[in-house]
Amino acid sequence: IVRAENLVKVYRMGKVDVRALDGVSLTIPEGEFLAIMGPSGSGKSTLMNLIGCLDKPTSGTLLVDGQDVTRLGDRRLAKLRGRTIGFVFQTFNLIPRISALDNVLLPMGLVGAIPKSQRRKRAIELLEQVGLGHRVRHMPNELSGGERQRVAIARALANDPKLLLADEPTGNLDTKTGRAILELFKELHRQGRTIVLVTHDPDVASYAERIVRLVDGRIVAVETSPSA
Amino acid sequence: IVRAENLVKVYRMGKVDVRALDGVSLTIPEGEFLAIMGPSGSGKSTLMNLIGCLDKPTSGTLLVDGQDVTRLGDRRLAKLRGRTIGFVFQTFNLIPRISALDNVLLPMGLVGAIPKSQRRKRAIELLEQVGLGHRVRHMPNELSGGERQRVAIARALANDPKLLLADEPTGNLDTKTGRAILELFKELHRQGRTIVLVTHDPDVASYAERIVRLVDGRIVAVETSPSA
Ligand SMILES: Nc1ncnc2c1ncn2[C@@H]1O[C@H](COP(=O)(O)OP(=O)(O)OP(=O)(O)O)[C@@H](O)[C@H]1O
Ligand SMILES: Nc1ncnc2c1ncn2[C@@H]1O[C@H](COP(=O)(O)OP(=O)(O)OP(=O)(O)O)[C@@H](O)[C@H]1O
Ligand SMILES: [Mg+2]
Ligand SMILES: [Mg+2]
Repeated sequence: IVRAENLVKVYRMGKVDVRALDGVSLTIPEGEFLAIMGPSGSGKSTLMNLIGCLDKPTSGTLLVDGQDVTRLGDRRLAKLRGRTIGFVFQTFNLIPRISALDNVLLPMGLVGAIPKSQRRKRAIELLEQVGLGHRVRHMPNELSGGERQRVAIARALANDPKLLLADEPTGNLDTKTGRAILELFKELHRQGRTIVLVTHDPDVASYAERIVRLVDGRIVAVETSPSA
Repeated sequence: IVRAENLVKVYRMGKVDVRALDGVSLTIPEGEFLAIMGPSGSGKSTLMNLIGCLDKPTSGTLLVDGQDVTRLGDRRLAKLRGRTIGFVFQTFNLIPRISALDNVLLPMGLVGAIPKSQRRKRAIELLEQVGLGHRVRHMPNELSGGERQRVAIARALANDPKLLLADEPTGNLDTKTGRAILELFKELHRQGRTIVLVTHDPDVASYAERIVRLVDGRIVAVETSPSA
């Protein structure tokens, strides 16, 4: 479902260039549960943003769900994102002026794949699944850090994506709450979805089937997860 | 340095009240290294915001550095905060339009305790201590999640605070980078500062001398850290 070859991402900053990705090649078979690990600043979020079609590479090839995303225009890229990909951002990126419930409903309205009559029920169920059934009316600034993270997770699942990209989804959660989220991911994976999870926590990475390690914008190791 | 008695914090939300803190009493001796743990939503950040004089309790007594903070006006509260407390926010809260360096310089300019001629050198050293010597000119949106977190840490240390409050400061960091930060905290503690650290990670909590556990807005356990 993802085929990346020699991805390079350079941020030009006046005299200095930052080579955030320095030639990354990676194939993710559909239905895989993959973890990406690596030091802070090694390029994990940059790679996720490319796979998630939120940004384009400086050079290299990238096919997502069979489509060459470097060739798609903004509208078709947005359509691919909305229908196929669910993205949990490292910094949540919730819409501040609307409730948790409306944050989860929003992508359903934009994509239109979920029938109108089912949306509210689905949004509430997703929030219950991440333990926030009692917080649906809260605004993001009326939620704890871990609660905002969980709204971001529920929102990413709104349109039942084929490919779930989660950038450090348990960083703000205690072990028990984090484990509940990972069990949810495990079940979504069992149902056939592809999951890519960025994490700093080896216990979290052990839920995946395969682990890719990034250092300084390059893949330095690919391992089969010990628990796979 | 902190004496809290029966702290209650209620958020009124129309028909429903959220009792984020439900009678918390805690004494933190000056020079202690304390960890606060508990499930997502248990009231840790709320408690930190009260201790950090960013918010007032609904009821209860709170003395910080000998002063009754429920009685101080905004200006004197701001002065106490600026001179005595360094706060690392769970969501970083960097100023988006200025660089990492300027984010660290800003509190120095506001408080005036660090002599003008020394500020730039001090800010650069703090950024180097958190591993960001090569990122001083970057804007927050040109930094990775873990890099933003580290700028927030450097900024909290800008005015050499007596009391450092760090709300999940390693949540976005890999083990090696996180450990470097904790070694820095350990050294600051050794020099006599009081450190209060909210964390979900037992390995991080083990750097502290004492661990307080919150559940549903109440302290349910107080333990001596196994490694103390
Ligand atoms: N817009 C930008 N301009 C310049 N440099 C950038 C920009 N965005 C990211 N970088 C740099 O690129 C590198 C990779 O960033 P990225 O966010 O991918 O790291 P990461 O592996 O996700 O780190 P973390 O674990 O801290 O989240 C970082 O060193 C960062 O400073
Ligand atoms: N402004 C607010 N209005 C209403 N409820 C709030 C508000 N701020 C926080 N809460 C609620 O108070 C509870 C405690 O929040 P707090 O941020 O202290 O939790 P926390 O222990 O820091 O959690 P986490 O580990 O997820 O960061 C949460 O359940 C949250 O939903
Ligand atoms: Mg990142
Ligand atoms: Mg919190």
